[in-house]
Amino acid sequence: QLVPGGSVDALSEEEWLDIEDGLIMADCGGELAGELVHKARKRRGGSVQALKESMISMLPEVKAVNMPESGPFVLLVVGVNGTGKTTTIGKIATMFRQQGRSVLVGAADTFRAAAVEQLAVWVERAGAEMVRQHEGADPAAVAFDTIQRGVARNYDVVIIDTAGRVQTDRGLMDELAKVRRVITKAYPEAPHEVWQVVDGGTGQNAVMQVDKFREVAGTSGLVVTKLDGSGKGGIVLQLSHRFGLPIRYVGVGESLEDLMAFDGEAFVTSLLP
Amino acid sequence: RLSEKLGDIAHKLRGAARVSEADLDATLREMRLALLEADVALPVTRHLMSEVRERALGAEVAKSLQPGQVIIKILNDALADLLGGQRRDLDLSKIPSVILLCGLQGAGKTTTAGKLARLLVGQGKKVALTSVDATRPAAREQLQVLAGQVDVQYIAGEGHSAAAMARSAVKQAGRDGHHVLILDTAGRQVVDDELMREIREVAAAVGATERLLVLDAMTGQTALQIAEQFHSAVNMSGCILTKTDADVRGGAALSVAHSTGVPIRYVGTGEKVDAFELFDPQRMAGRILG
Ligand SMILES: Nc1nc2c(ncn2[C@@H]2O[C@H](COP(=O)(O)OP(=O)(O)OP(=O)(O)O)[C@@H](O)[C@H]2O)c(=O)[nH]1
Ligand SMILES: Nc1nc2c(ncn2[C@@H]2O[C@H](COP(=O)(O)OP(=O)(O)OP(=O)(O)O)[C@@H](O)[C@H]2O)c(=O)[nH]1
Ligand SMILES: [Mg+2]
Ligand SMILES: [Mg+2]
Repeated sequence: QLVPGGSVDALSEEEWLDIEDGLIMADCGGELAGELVHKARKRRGGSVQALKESMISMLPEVKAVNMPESGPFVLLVVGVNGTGKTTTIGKIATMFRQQGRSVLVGAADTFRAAAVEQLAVWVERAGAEMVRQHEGADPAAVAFDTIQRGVARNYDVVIIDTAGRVQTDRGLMDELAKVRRVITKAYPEAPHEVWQVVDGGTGQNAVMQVDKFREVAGTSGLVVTKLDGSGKGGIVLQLSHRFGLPIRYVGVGESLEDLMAFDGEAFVTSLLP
Repeated sequence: RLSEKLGDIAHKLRGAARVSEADLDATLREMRLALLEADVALPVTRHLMSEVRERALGAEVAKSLQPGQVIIKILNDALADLLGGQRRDLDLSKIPSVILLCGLQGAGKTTTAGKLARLLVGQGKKVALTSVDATRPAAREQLQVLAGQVDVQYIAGEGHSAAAMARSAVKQAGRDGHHVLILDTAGRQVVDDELMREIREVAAAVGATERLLVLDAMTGQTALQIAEQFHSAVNMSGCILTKTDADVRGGAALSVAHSTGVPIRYVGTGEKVDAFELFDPQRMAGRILG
């Protein structure tokens, strides 16, 4: 089969369409899937390997996490409702505890029913400690209180859990901006990292989510959850393409150990036949 | 946005003596991309495109001075038809009637249980809530708090399995004279065979008059597989779409309708217990078209 440009295609038309369908059904996006396949076919000896390489090159280069030389590492966790923030914090806290670091978690979701109770279970399982205030307290106040305590008592890691919110809720996005500001007020170099948790089964709405959250909270990394499910997380390609944010971890289950570092090559391979 | 893109095409086609198949195919290509962008599953998109093509090749487009507009209307009607389904009230004919809620982790089941309870209390029903989620930390506490907020009884089912807990809760609801028992379950992935077996057992154990899939409106292409698998497991009678306030296009709704034929009954429009509305097919069709 010949394609414009004169190179010979390694795959049949039907095989290329199947690959494109696969990318679409993995939530890579209709337009992006078409462009990726089109570009790969035009390269000399258009092949799955060429496609794989162009997809891997779309993933942001892995920069080291912004770990401070001294004082606590402060991590703010944000994202839309139900994506897996609280559970992910349990997993991250466990990981740091296993490295011998002390961890303090701030329960800044003061709104949702049993949010603090849920986090308390994870914090206990991780062997970490928690700061909480009364129900309905100002989340910024909890964040401030947590950072202050974390610094004063020399914790290695401070993690702030926040309430889920949709990016279209002006009031809640303002609240998040305030939480971030207050964290910096409590400790000028904080937050060192702001990670947005994205559900691996989300469709193209994830683009707007990341866009708005980044604007408001200064997102510096992503965690993609529920990749143990039917979602292949192809949205990651779309997010990498548009925002270049590093994907720090992926969630692959509901238990403390179900957290893995993001492996770009393995991820791209999973999207291709 | 689809309506803008189609507006351009409609403009180009205005006053054309007839719409060529080439023009129509160009229009369908734009529509296809817009539907995929709105998270409509690929097989459903294909089905819709062939249906639109068939109707568009008919007389009405050829005669029209605004063929582009006619094509848009054909698509809008196809969406609304697919989403329309038969509009009927929840089946609450048994005493107690059990409403089973199932779905993926974090979809909004527990919050929806509270919302549904509030709605039915407002309709004069005596409602109780129960949860058989023994996995998620503080899951049952979460529902208990919501029960308090909407002023309904929380029933603590007993047993060593979700099915046993469910059965005991139904018995208790009967003894306490409730019209309706809303049964919240743990979130699960459709690829988790053990948990899909569990939800089958729970459904079989309680003879629910309504078996509702709670689905996050921002779900992508896998909404199709999710709907199919839950339908096969519990024979869904309806679906509730949550988090529609996230300005999602909501193509997942079409995937549910197309694959199961099951009607979408309600939509969640926010985090509070009163953020709950009856599903409006015309409005949803408009959102998907952008
Ligand atoms: N299968 C699977 N489930 C997950 C994963 N991560 C989180 N969950 C589940 O997703 C559900 C929601 O998790 P939460 O941690 O409560 O999510 P959240 O973002 O804190 O939710 P809100 O605070 O309500 O916005 C829970 O049932 C978790 O067990 C994952 O990687 N895989
Ligand atoms: N914005 C918005 N948030 C919602 C809506 N419905 C539920 N939520 C939120 O979504 C998050 C998850 O809701 P839950 O009720 O805990 O979800 P779940 O399906 O019971 O989760 P699991 O039990 O872990 O599977 C919570 O933060 C809810 O407040 C909605 O319609 N809009
Ligand atoms: Mg949470
Ligand atoms: Mg729940």
